[in-house]
Amino acid sequence: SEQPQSHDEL
Amino acid sequence: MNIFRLAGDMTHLISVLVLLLKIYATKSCSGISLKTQELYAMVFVARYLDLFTDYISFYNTVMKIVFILSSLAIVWCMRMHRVVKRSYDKELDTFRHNILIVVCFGVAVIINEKFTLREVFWAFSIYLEAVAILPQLVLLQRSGNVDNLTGQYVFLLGGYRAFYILNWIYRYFVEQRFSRWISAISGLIQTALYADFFYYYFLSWKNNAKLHLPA
Repeated sequence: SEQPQSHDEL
Repeated sequence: MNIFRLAGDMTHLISVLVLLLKIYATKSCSGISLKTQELYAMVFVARYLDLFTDYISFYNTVMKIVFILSSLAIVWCMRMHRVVKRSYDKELDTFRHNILIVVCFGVAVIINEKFTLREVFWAFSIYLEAVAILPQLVLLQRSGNVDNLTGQYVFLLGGYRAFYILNWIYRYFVEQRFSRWISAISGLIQTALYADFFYYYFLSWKNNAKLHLPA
């Protein structure tokens, strides 16, 4: 599966 | 970054500063749940494991450090500071928050974006944040009256999550690929927990009365 998008939210 | 998320982060930051101010200025932590503060410290440590590995932006890194340090400072103050800890409502702050930790970790192991250590801890921090306010709300119910700084603290925390819900709605429409379901659903549950507090907070503000939560 695609790399989970980086968590850019705090 | 959108205005809703920035407003949410600022509201969150102010809520923590209000709490630190209350403890520092009054040298008292009466009305504050140590268990909620411990849960928040765990939320930030578990969520920001990537602090030193993934650099997203200067703002992101600074805010993560501020949240981790402030939440640990509050827990330290309430546990170790010889003056402050005397005013801790130990006999009222009896919520069994260990259950919350175990349940949230269990759910995170099952529902996460990817079964890796980092993603499981991230999901754990999202679920834990949703319920972290419970010991504080129970303490407010038990202690009946809410001193205005603690009331403002809880109100600001609810506001921060409400802004984040607007942020997710905005991102849903703006970004073609919305995959923040874990945060969004958990955030909705979290904000719902504040709803009743908001209701009584608004009533007390409207009647210009002291905030009294029904026992």
